[in-house]
Amino acid sequence: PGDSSVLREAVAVAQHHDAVTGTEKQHVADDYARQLAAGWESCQLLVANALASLSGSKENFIFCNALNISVCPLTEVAGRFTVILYNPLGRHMSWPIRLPVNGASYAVTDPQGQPVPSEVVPISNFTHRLRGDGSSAMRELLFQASAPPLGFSTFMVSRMSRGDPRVPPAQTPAL
Amino acid sequence: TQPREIQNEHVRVLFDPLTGHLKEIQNLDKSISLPVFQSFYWYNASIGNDETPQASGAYIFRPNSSEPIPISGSKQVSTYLVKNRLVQEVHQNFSSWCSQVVRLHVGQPYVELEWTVGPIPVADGWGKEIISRFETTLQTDARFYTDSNGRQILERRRDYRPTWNLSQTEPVAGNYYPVNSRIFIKDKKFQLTVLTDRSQGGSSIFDGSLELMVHRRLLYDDNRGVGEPLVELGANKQGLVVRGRHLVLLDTVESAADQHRLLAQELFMAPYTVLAPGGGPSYRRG
Repeated sequence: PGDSSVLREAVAVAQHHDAVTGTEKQHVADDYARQLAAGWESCQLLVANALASLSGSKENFIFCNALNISVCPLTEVAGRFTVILYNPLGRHMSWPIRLPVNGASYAVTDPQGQPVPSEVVPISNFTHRLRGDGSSAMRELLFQASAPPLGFSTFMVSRMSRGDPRVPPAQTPAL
Repeated sequence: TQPREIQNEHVRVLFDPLTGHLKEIQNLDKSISLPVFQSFYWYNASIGNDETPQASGAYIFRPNSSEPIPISGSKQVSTYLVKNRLVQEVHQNFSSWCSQVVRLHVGQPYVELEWTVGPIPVADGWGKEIISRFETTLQTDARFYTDSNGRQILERRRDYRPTWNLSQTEPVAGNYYPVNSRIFIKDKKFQLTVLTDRSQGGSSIFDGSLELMVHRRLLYDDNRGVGEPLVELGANKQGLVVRGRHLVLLDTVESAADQHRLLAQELFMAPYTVLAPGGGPSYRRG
């Protein structure tokens, strides 16, 4: 079972002025981080349960915590996956999605099954250095996703092979 | 050859072809152009001096000089341009431990700066406090604006306090203020706003400039209670690497708030991505 109280407690502890400003001792900083990570892990179960309940099917939902440095084991290897975008704002949102991939071309469809413009761009050298051997992805899949107020949108992504009629003509980035 | 510009339907960003630095931002919707030089610098952390033994530490920011040192020592930044339909990026490499991607997504009326800083080298014995500084031609009359702990935007005046006569002894640290979501400078016509993705310290040390502290690594305790220097190490026992984003808006003074208030909400309550293998679940419209 998922449980949000673990994260609630961790965030409550982190209201202490030392946590807010970063003036705590190092071992305390480490403990704040440990509590927050445990809280988020527990909340991920809660979110997965909610998504399973909404969809009526139990799925293996994946949370990629290191997307900011382009690390996501699922998108790096899978030929087909689903992106679920939750919008916590009370108005419609459009947001760029960047996912680490190894394929050269992907087809993305929106919740209505309509194609969404997407492209594959190279990952910067800075990110390569930062990740070390934490990821093998050389590129990122980029598309603009939108989601309704306080709601979810699901986008289907599938890797295209050479010769696939859906493959757009190759574009050479200006270097 | 360095890249000269990136552009979408709302914004154009120009770069100095010789140095690779950002040099101008244009709001194409309002026909506004503003020279903006942006780069990274480090303040040399004080270890105390004749005036006071106060060292820079977790509680105290105290540089030993008012002049920060450019991170790109040669003043030239190596760059790399990526231009596609959905995104245009200039990758800037300031040093082996400081880099940035200047990015324009299609349809977005702001410039995204994604910086990566660290591990900060300290083998030379100097603690370093890293800033991103924007220099413009705006006549700001010693004034700049920061939000205050997520509440109202407050006017800040350099070397001035509204409720007492200030004798400024720390020209940099004495003018730093908390920035929780945004900082901006303006003149009678135009406003340059920078939105942060986390709380940082910020200031305007001279007219037309704006700066934010993005990372710091110190070697001495400031003797204010924590009892250890701020020299956090990562899993590999090196200094921490941080990555964050600044969103930059250029607009008229009258309409700037319409942009930065909505954008700050989007940054603070950003959409969250969950993934599932295969076709994933289907959802009813309800």
